Order: sequence, then structure tokens, then C-alpha cells
Amino acid sequence: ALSDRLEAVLDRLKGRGTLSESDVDEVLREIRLALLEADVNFKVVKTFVARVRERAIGAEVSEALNPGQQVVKIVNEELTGVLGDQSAPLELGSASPAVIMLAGLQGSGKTTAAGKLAAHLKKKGRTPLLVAADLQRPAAVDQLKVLGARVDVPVHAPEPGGDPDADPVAVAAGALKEATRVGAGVVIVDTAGRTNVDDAMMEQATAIKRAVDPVETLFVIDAMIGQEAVTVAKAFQEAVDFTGVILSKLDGDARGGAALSVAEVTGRPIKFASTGERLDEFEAFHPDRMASRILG
Amino acid sequence: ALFRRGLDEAAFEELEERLISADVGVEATMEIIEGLRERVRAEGVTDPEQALALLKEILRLELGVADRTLARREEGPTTWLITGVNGTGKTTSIGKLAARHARDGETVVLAAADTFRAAAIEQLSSWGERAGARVVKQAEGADPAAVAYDGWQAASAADADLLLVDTAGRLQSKRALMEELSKVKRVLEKGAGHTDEVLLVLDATTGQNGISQAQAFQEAVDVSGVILTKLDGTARGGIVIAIQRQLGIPVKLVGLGETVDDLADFDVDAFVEALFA
Ligand SMILES: Nc1nc2c(ncn2[C@@H]2O[C@H](COP(=O)(O)OP(=O)(O)OP(=O)(O)O)[C@@H](O)[C@H]2O)c(=O)[nH]1
Ligand SMILES: Nc1nc2c(ncn2[C@@H]2O[C@H](COP(=O)(O)OP(=O)(O)OP(=O)(O)O)[C@@H](O)[C@H]2O)c(=O)[nH]1
Ligand SMILES: [Mg+2]
Ligand SMILES: [Mg+2]
Repeated sequence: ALSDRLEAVLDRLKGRGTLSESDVDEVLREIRLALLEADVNFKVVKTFVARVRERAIGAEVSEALNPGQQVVKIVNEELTGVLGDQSAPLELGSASPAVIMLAGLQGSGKTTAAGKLAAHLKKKGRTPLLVAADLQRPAAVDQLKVLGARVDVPVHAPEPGGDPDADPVAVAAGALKEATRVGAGVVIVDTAGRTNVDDAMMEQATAIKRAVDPVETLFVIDAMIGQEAVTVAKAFQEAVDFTGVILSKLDGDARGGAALSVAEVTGRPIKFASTGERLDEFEAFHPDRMASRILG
Repeated sequence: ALFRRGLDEAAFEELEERLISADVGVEATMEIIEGLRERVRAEGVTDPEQALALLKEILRLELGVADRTLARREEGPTTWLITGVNGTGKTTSIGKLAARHARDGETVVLAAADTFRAAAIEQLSSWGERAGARVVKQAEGADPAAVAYDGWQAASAADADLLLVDTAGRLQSKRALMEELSKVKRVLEKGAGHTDEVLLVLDATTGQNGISQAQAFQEAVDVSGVILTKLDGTARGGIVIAIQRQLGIPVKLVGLGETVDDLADFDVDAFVEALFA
């Protein structure tokens, strides 16, 4: 953890009026290692540390903090800045129905997040409709139906035992008609997990987006993902130009450096944190809390 | 270049970055590169291409020592317990394994001991149907240990060749859930006597948290091997190097996609090559 790493270094730098470049570099070396251990992508770490270095070397000596602590303060500020200065809200605008589309890698937590969003929006007085547009994973439709029933939200899905070649794009488009029919104000489209190197599946995601024209497209990513977060996030941004991110499984002990990587390379805000398997374990993302979690 | 003695620092940094980018991790990378430095010095390597070849050889040798066979028993159903954190591919991997062994003419029984997650039992049942394996299940919310035990009884009574026990995904930091898993294994073994394999299913995209997963699951249920899934993506799964180094747990199988045939034995050479692709 950064605190342990820095303790020795900062101790040695106590009582110095100003930091020399080599002092700053010594602190930054520990910051770099802490960020890599926290799974921040190594290229993102490079640019991040360079930015901090620039600020630290030019910095005025603080009255309250010793120079080493001052570097840490700059790191925290830069980190929180990239992650977002404050929680970014869901922006549903005035469209009716407003469509939210979920996308992400296999197993990242999309279907569960769809249920959570439905519960969250219902609490806020909206009328959601869940759409089961994952037609390939065995029992994915069942899974969403169970979640929908739990929060008393209707689920639009293909007929069970119906056309085995049903098309997710058609199901999603059909949901818009269904929404108008049942008076649903928000449509939440769950999609199949897909990998960024599967061109056909990435094209399907683009096609679904085109068909439903979402006001919010949320990229769901697992907090335990490692270096690949950058490549994956960029590919999904290319395919569905997401407007926000849901970071899942934050109830675990993964440091979650992917949050910094994704925010840095896509410039998109992390809007929600999923903090458990239950549908109420869902909250607005807190950038400051994430910053200290990443730094350890 | 005429007076250059040995490989320059930039070459080592480049190799370091390639390992870090493959999720090998800072500590393991530093140790591996340190070992490479010694070999480079000892063998007088000056060409970066040669250094890379040497690095691959070092990794192949290190990974090559592990026993990657899947344990079978002589008498009664071979019993494999499938564990791991949420969403890594446990249920899908069981489906693939069931199909592979059923195709080899074996009788396979699946125990749906994930009694918690929405439609988990349906998902496993669907895979069982596909593979021609019997699925032992109870109602959602039933005691997972009881389902595991039931699975053994059914497999044993049917003189089945293989029993695969699916469990719910659980984050390793959740003490009560890890204790539940230990109990599932204990109760399963009341019938089965021992578990032939306890497989940890690990997503290849996982970063350094993979080590903490392996450690915690090893402590809870004595993991004997890893199934590394989603290796068909761009992630290279370098975390398994540290897992084998620190915990002695080898990767036995890899998941290469979402369909029934997308399962393969772990190939050390292919893995090492892919690390530097
Ligand atoms: N602990 C924890 N588990 C979660 C969280 N979100 C989802 N899960 C679990 O992660 C697993 C995968 O969740 P799903 O919702 O099926 O993931 P998915 O992205 O829809 O998966 P695919 O459709 O196969 O791509 C399930 O076991 C969920 O219960 C979370 O925030 N915390
Ligand atoms: N691309 C790819 N996807 C995979 C692989 N293995 C599993 N998946 C996908 O990953 C997702 C999760 O798989 P599951 O089998 O439900 O995972 P699980 O570990 O049983 O999940 P929980 O029981 O919810 O913890 C599904 O969409 C699978 O199709 C693989 O090797 N490659
Ligand atoms: Mg899903
Ligand atoms: Mg499962």
C-alpha cells in the first residue's frame, strides 16, 4: 500500500525545506509501484506520474505539510480530478421512453446491474421496463426475468421456446413499442457479454445502439480487471460510445486501478458503483473514496 | 555499439513493461528480470532479440515443472469441485468439461450447488442437457452442501465416472461465504471421501487481485488447479505465473470461448509466446 511504501521515503525527507528533483522522483517511484500494484495500466501510470512530477517540482512549499506529504496531496488531487470531482448523475433528459443500454465483457455484472438500475429508478418514481437482449447465454433471459420479478418491474423478452434465431437487435427495437404500450418511461436494455476482439459481437453492440438510440449507454466493468482495461474500454467506446461507467464488485478487495485507467483514456465518468449481489447494493460512484482505495 | 558491454537498460525496461502489461505483476516481474540479468551477464548476451528468447526459455522452464494432469480415482466417481469469484466462467467450464468427458464415453453427473444466484440452476441444467449429463439439483435457496452431497450419492448410485460440483461465485474477502464453501467441500467428502480436484476458475482479465483470490481459495478448500478462462480475449493472464510461483498452484485448463468446445489443456509454450505477442 502507498502509505507503507511512502513511510520510509517521507521519513527520510522530513525536515527538508524544499524537495530536489531527485527527492520528488524518489517519492514518485513509490507512487508508480503502488499504482501498478493497484492494476492501473502502465501507460496511464506513466502519463499520470509525469503530470504529478510537473506540479510537484514547480510547487510552492506548503506551510502545513512537509514536501513529501505535499507530493502525496498532489497525487490525491490529480487522481480525484481524473476520476471526476463529484458523482456524475444519470442524465435521462426528456426522451420518452428514455433508453439505457448496458454493455461490457462477459461476466462483468451487466444483468445484475440492469436489475439494480430498475430498482434504483423505480425508487426515484420512474416506470422502468427491462429488456432481455442477451439471447445467447443459457438462461440469461430467465435470470433477468427473476430479477425483474424481484423488483416488480416488467421484462420484455422473446417468447420462451420461440424463434431460436431471434435477433437481439429486433428484440431491443421491439421493446420500444412495448414501452409505449405499457407506459414505461425508461427502458433498460441488458445485452450479452462480449469480448473486444469478437468483431461480429462488437458490431452487434453497435447495431443494438443504433436501433434503440439510448440516452445513456453504460459500460459495466469488473473492479478486479487488470492491465487490459485500457484496450477493452477503448474498444467499447469505439463500438458504443458509452456515456458512463458502472464499476462492479467493489465489495471485494480489488484495488480497482482500472477505474483510473478507464476514466483517463475514455474521459467518461464512472456513474455507479455496484457493491454486492443484492439489487439494493448499488450507489453513486464516489471519486474521492476510489482515489484512496487505489492508493491503498 | 562496439564498446557496449552487455544489454542496455532500455532493453530490460522494455521487457519489464511487456511483463507488467500482461498482468505478471510488479514483484514477479522484478524477480524474473533479475534472473534474466544474471543469465544475460553469464551468457554474454548483447542482442535484445536474444534476451527475449532467453526470457521465454526461463519462463517455459519455470512453468514446465508443474503437473497439469487432472486427477482421477480408480474406484467410484471422480469428483471435481469448481470454485471461484463471481462471473469467472465456472458454470460454463463445467458445461464444457461435461461435454468433453461425455464425448469420451463417460457417465457424467453435475451437482447444481449454486443455490443462490438467479437462474443458476437453469443455466447449469441447460449445459447438462447439452452434454447429456444428469443434473442433481434442489430448490433455489437450498443448502449447497446438501446438493453437493446429493450429487455424490446420485453419481455413486449410478456408478458414474465423473461428478462435477458447481458452486456460487463468491468474493474471497467474504468470510461467511468462504466458510460456506469449506463446508460444501467437507460435506461432499463425507460421501466422496476426498475431492480429486478442487479447481479455481480464474478470469484471464484479472489483475493482481488474482493472487489474493488464489490464496484465499487455497486456504478455504485447498485448490489443486486453475481453469484460466476468457483467454480468447486480449488479456494474457500473466497473473498465473505469480500464482504458480507463490502458491504452487498450476493452470490445468483454459477457456477459449463461450461454446461447448472452447476448452483446452494448458499449453505452456503457447502461453509464453502469447505473453509477448
Ligand atoms: N459480489 C458482487 N457480485 C456481483 C456484483 N455484480 C454482479 N455480481 C455477480 O457477478 C456474477 C456475474 O453477474 P452477471 O450480472 O450475470 O454478469 P453479466 O455481465 O450479465 O454476465 P454475462 O451476461 O455472462 O456477460 C453474478 O454471480 C452476480 O451475482 C457486485 O457488485 N458484487
Ligand atoms: N469469451 C469467453 N467467455 C467465457 C469463457 N468462459 C465463460 N465465459 C462467459 O463468461 C460469462 C460468465 O460465465 P458463467 O459460467 O456464468 O460464470 P460463473 O463463474 O459460473 O458465474 P457466477 O456463477 O455468477 O459466479 C458467460 O457469458 C460465459 O459465456 C471463455 O473462456 N471465453
Ligand atoms: Mg448477463
Ligand atoms: Mg455459475
